[in-house]
Amino acid sequence: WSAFAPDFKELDENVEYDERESEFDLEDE
Amino acid sequence: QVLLSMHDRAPQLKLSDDRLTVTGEKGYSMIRASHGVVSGQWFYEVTIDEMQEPTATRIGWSQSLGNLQAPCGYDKFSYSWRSRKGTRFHQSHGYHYCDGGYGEGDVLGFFVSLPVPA
Amino acid sequence: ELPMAMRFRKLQEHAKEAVGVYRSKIHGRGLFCKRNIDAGEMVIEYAGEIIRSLLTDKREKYYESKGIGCYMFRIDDCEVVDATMHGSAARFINHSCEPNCYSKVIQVDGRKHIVIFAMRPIKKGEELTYDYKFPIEDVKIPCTCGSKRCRKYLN
Repeated sequence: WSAFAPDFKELDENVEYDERESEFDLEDE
Repeated sequence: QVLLSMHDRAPQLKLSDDRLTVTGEKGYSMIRASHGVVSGQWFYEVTIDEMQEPTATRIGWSQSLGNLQAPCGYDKFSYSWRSRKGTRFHQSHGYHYCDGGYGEGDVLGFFVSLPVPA
Repeated sequence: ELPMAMRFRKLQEHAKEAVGVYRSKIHGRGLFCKRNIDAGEMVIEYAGEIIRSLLTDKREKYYESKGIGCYMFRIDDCEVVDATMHGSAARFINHSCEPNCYSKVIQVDGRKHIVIFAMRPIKKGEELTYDYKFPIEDVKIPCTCGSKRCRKYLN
């Protein structure tokens, strides 16, 4: 079923998302 | 005595017993001081004890409504200076402030001048 | 009758035997039962990327801009499971106003997990459904669950 959704990755368990330094930024210099 | 606040902070931050040092990990979050200021001219200093690549800090001034689960400078209630590139942030917009940033071992100074309310 | 943590560890081994994703009359694809399930049985974890709550708005806007359907499930005030791009088959579970499953947040080894449980015995071939409990809003989303007690709208 994961083939129906491109770029989708099947998981067996939760994965903690690794935030980037710019995660909250609307705009950076 | 002005210290880092035990309660006015994101719970995931690690506060030292003397409440003078804070350690963060993973995503950005915020801690504020035990006391705030309303008017006048105020200044404080921070030493960066440890900050290895690729970690970063954003330090500055925040009103009490500033979101603690975001970096300082995320919303309209806070203003910050980032270690990386020395960018200043407000409302999640980064503006050029100085060439280069700051790093481990640096001592940083933060000044605010607030008018007396009418 | 086993402790929750033990049931959860067994679930990780056996969930794929119990459920699968197939075409649904309710909406596109849905989650279906591949063997009989008992009432109260742990069915599948709603697994995905754990993100902080503050990041949900930005992600929702991004998914909307790409025309991607958003699959998020709140754990608590601080965290949300985002199964949109990384998740388990549970993301395909459809809403029904007369569901056969419910969700519960459980804690195992200090970590929280959203788990789907069976409300009643579920027979092989039945679609697994859950009550989304969307907040009431002015702009209504029609419900296609087709159940006798359908509330007509998801929100």
